[in-house]
Amino acid sequence: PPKQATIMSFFAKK
Amino acid sequence: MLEAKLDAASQLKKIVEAIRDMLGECNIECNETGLALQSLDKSHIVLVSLLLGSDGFSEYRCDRGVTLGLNINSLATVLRCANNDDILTLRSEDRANELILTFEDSKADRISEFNLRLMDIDQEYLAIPETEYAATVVMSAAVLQRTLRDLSALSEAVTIEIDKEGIRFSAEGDLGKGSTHFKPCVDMENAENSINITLSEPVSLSFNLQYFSNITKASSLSSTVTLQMTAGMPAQIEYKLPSGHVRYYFAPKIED
Repeated sequence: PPKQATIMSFFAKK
Repeated sequence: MLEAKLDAASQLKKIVEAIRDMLGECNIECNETGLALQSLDKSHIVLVSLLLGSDGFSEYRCDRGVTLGLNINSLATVLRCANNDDILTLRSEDRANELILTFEDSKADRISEFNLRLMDIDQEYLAIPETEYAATVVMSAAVLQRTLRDLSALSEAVTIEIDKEGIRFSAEGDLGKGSTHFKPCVDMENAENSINITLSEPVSLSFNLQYFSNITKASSLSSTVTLQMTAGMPAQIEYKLPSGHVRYYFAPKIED
C-alpha cells in the first residue's frame, strides 16, 4: 500500500 | 511595536479556527507588510502558510519586526471571548512578552482586554520551492469539503485525478468504493460554483482524508479554493483572503 510522505522529504530547511 | 485593528473579530476567529487543529505553538512574524505564519502540523504532513497583508486591516502599524510566539489553541480560547462583530485590536510592544487583544462593541460601549503570554519558540522554516504545477483547479470550497466528507465514510484515503475531462475524487474501503467526478463548467449566476481547470499534464495523487478534512475547515474563509497538484509532490491548497491567503502544502501518499 502507498505510504504517507512528509513535507520534510520535499522541502528543505531554510 | 505592533498595532493592528480589524473591523470584525470574526475575520481572525475564522482564520484561527482553520489552523488550530493542525498547529500547536508557532511564531507569527509581523512587519510593515503584515502578519505571516509558517508552521508544520504535528505529524509533518501539512505545512500551513498564512499571510495577512496590512491592507486587510482597517488600521495597521508595525515600525519594526515583531515575532509573536503563540500557542494557537490559547489564541483561539481568547478569541472565543470576542463577539463576531466586535472591533478587534492586536497590540504588542517591542520585546514585550505579551500580546494584548481588545474587543470593542461600539454600540454598547463595552471594551474587553486580554493579555496573552508570548513564548520563545525556536522554529525552523522551510524553503517552499517556486513550482509550476501540472494541474490547477479552482472550485467551490463548500463543494470540495462536502465531497471529501462523503468519501471519508468509505476510506481513510482519497485519490484525486485531474485531466482535461475534469477532476475525479475516489475512495475504496471495506464496504465498497465511491467516486465523484466534476467536469469543467462556468456558472454565470453563481461564479463560485464554476469549475476551472488549467492543465499541462494529467495528474493523480492520493491523500489522507483526516488531514484533508482539517484543511477544508478553512472553507468559511473563501467561497472558492484553488487546488494545485504535480505528480509526486505536495499539493498546494489555497483559500484567498481579502488581503492575503491561507495555504496548505499537503504531502501525498506515495507508492514504495
